[in-house]
Amino acid sequence: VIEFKEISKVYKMGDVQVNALKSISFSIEHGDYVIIMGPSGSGKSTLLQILGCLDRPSSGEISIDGTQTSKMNEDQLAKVRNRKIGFVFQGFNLLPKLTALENTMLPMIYGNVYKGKERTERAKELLQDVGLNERINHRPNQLSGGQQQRVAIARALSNNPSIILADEPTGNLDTQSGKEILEIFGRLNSSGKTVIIVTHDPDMAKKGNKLIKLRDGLIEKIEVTGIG
Amino acid sequence: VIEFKEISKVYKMGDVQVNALKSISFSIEHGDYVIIMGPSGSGKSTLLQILGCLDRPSSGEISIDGTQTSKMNEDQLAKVRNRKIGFVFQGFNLLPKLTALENTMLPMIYGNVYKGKERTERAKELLQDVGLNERINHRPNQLSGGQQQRVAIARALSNNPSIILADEPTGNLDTQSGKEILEIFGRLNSSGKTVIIVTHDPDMAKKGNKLIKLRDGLIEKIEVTGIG
Ligand SMILES: Nc1ncnc2c1ncn2[C@@H]1O[C@H](COP(=O)(O)OP(=O)(O)OP(=O)(O)O)[C@@H](O)[C@H]1O
Ligand SMILES: Nc1ncnc2c1ncn2[C@@H]1O[C@H](COP(=O)(O)OP(=O)(O)OP(=O)(O)O)[C@@H](O)[C@H]1O
Ligand SMILES: [Mg+2]
Ligand SMILES: [Mg+2]
Repeated sequence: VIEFKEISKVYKMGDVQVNALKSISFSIEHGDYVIIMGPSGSGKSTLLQILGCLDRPSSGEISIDGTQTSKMNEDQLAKVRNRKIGFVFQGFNLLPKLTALENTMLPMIYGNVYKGKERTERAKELLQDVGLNERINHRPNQLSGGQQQRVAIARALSNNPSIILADEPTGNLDTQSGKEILEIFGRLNSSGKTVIIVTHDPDMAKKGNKLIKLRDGLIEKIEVTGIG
Repeated sequence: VIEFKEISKVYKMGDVQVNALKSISFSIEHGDYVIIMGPSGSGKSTLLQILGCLDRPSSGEISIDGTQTSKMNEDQLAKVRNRKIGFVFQGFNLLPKLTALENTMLPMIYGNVYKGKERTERAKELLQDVGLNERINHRPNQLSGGQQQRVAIARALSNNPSIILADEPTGNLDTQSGKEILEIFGRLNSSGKTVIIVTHDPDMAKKGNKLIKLRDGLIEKIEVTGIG
């Protein structure tokens, strides 16, 4: 269970202050399929990065499975991130000097759960699942936008994380490729993974069992749309 | 008029060859509103970059208003790019050390059509049109994904180009913000600008007077949907 209690995030720019998140409270159960929507600039990526332990809130309390993350040190946070969490960035954040295959393998190298030849096999399989088996040796600047997005997705899944966070994972994909990606997330959720997706696609609003709508750094509403 | 005759584009990677565009022929009239769609990896960005004189084809002939671009040198091409063409990149390509305002002003500084105080005024106006008047002094890493996308759009319009090329300009925007951007493109087209948009959004297919569908580096079909 992930619990957020009155989470805020303030960005300081000189003497100007941007209140990206004002007061956010909700909980996510194991195995939830959560859709987060809201206008551009409403705080979705900020929220997702705090959920993924990639950033800390300015105030408020977060607990993951009962442990308060504010009480964790950097090493403990890094461990949670690497073992439990798979994160698909809105801007992909692929390493430009590595191929699609190497980018996908990177979390496994840090995670030390998959070893040796198993890593390459698993990475190839994941890239095949996202339709990229003919592009595994391309570097990011030798890939289309949607292909880079799919490498970012494969990489996020490579350590078999229990929580998958995806920031607009189909934004650069045609309808068919987008459907195939959503089928992957659906299957992972059916197998027990917690899936949290930020999206601008209104068709996705009903795909999960929970819909969180943000506006101006606040939760406008939460809809529980199905059985968990 | 832009004319493409049997345009191909081959990327070489060692002894492997990627035929990103195989043989593309079509013409675009002044004032057209062209929508380009197709699966991820089908060659849309490659085609748009060649249309925008940002890249050269491997074979085939392009003419813009009767002049063959293959006969132009780098300076002449750069002049066409800067004065006639506004390009919105799929990956935004904003300069990280410049603010939204400075990024938007950059083409005007090179173009030398707008001068002095007029540049700042025009840049502020464009940023207001895309809903960013409260973010003009933010640098790209202080902006959300959709805000960066909108700076890229403002920048593409800053030199008042006669041809606007936009590569998935609403991919990171919610439905409402996306509508507002499309209204801007619609108004520019009504005022005589040629607008060419690559998109994955099926709702946009009928927005133009011409629809070009790509598949595997070839034109699958061209639909002329309205009066130019
Ligand atoms: N520098 C390069 N070297 C090798 N292959 C490349 C290079 N750039 C692009 N490609 C390949 O060319 C094909 C077309 O790429 P392009 O970026 O035009 O696709 P696209 O239609 O824009 O896709 P998307 O919808 O995902 O953005 C892709 O399969 C891509 O892998
Ligand atoms: N480092 C920063 N400094 C100042 N302001 C920031 C910073 N990062 C983000 N912001 C602001 O915080 C707000 C929320 O940003 P966030 O990226 O979470 O939005 P978002 O909902 O993901 O938007 P989009 O749909 O466009 O991706 C935005 O208005 C943005 O300008
Ligand atoms: Mg975002
Ligand atoms: Mg593209």
